[in-house]
Amino acid sequence: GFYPNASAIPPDLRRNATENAWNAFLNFTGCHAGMKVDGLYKIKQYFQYFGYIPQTFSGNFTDDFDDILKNAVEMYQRNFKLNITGELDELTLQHVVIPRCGVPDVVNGTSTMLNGGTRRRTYEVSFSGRGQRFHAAKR
Amino acid sequence: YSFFPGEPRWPERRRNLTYAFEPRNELTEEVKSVFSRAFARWAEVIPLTFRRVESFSTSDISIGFYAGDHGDGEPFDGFMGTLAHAFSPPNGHFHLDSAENWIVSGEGGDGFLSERAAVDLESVAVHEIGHLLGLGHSSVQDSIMFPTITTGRRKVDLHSDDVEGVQVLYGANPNFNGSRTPTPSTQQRDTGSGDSGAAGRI
Repeated sequence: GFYPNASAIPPDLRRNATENAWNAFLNFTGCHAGMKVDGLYKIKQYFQYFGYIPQTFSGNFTDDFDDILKNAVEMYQRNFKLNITGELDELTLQHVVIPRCGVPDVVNGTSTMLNGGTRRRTYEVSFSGRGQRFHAAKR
Repeated sequence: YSFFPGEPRWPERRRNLTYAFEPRNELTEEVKSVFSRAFARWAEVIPLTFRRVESFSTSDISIGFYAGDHGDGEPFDGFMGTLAHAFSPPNGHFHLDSAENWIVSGEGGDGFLSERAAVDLESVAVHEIGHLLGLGHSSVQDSIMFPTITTGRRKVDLHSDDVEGVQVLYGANPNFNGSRTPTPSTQQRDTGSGDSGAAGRI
């Protein structure tokens, strides 16, 4: 609905920001490579939706914290100027759950967020997960 | 700032763009005026014009609120999460998630809303129009083209990063003489963050 200001939102429609479906990702705080956690595949779907995992990976992901997820997390941390830990640390997940635009940050494996201006830096990602092997190149 | 692959933009012969609203949404004039304000912010800095028309099927840009799966392969996800998406030129489709509580705030620049679980409509509109023009996401946190917006935040003033990017695509509006007054928060953020020093608000 549309409201002229916040107080005009009917109490029964006043939603709590914690109802954000992505808030469930906060349960993965502290997860890192090598772990296997129930439901971890959902955050892989999130990263794939925004381009951090190529569409070539079919959506039936495992719950393993594998290289695919680690590379996606590192690129996300680079884009949002977070500490590049490759882990689902608290600050990274606090960013992940913020509402956002549905347009991907990464297109065809190249982060659009790191180009621009006079410094054209491109980061391609390596997916050395099981199955297809991809190469990596950081320029 | 960044662009979509191939840096698509509206062709020279299509710089006076029209936009229309999904008739089934039956939007009020107040809601529609939010979008005209958002278009005006971009029209101020580039030599493009945006004119509202009634014919949804033939306008250059089509704006609609939809829930869940709405036929473009990018289903919305309900309350919060993904708020909206728009497609690069010359597609012109601009979709917003009807599951959100949209605040149709008044005039004025950046600020904060009292309601944490609501989204400022004009802030999202200004961002998505950036995509309709050919801009991708930016890593400059204060820019309009930064991918996320915290609930309760109103962010509508174009940042120098946004202006520089869109003017690479279309050149500057000859009437634009934007003077930048760097905002303290941006300056503080820039110290040592490696962002370009020219950051500031228009």
